[in-house]
Amino acid sequence: GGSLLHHDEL
Amino acid sequence: MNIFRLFGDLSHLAAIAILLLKIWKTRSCAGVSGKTQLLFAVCFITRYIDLFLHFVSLYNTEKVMKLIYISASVFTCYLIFFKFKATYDGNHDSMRAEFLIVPAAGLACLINTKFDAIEILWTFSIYLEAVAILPQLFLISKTGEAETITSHYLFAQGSYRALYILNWIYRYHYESHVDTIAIVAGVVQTILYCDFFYLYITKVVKGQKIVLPA
Repeated sequence: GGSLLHHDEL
Repeated sequence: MNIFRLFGDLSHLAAIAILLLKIWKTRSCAGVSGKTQLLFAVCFITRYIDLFLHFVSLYNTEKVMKLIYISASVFTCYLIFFKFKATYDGNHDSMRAEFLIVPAAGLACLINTKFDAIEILWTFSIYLEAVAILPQLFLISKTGEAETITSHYLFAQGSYRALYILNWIYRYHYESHVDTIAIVAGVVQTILYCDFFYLYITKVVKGQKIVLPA
């Protein structure tokens, strides 16, 4: 989710 | 969130906890590479820099996990370089960390998703994490052995990113989500553990100690 650049993993 | 990423993060937490317990209980960091722990601390700080840039309302587990990773890794470095400094095996922890940091920083400036500060720091953190375990593996090859508890730490640490690879396969298949930089670095990182995984599964699981051909 979120923009491509938002890295949503730790 | 999927089962692979969940167990990956749990395995990572377990690794950090195992190492902390080993150092705290035995009051010794023998066989532990302080450089690897420093590199991990740098990885967490550069990757989670957003925690410091804008107020963190601890409303979700992700932010709590980031704070746990940063504080635990900094505390581990404190134990190694200050509290139990006398037991730190500096002679064998001799891999030059600069040879890992400089290429990771250079590559992050060359190959990244977007040339902006936060994104370059994130990319640097991903590249550095891929090679951060090398001083630890180097130390074990120099001393020729690894304490069983340290082997468990390494197994949990290696499994975390291996599980993340399964998570990326899952997300590609079901969410068509691809983060190429993280995937390539994660595969390299996991490959570096292969010979250790082999030793762990053939030896430690049978109760033997890992002794490398000195």
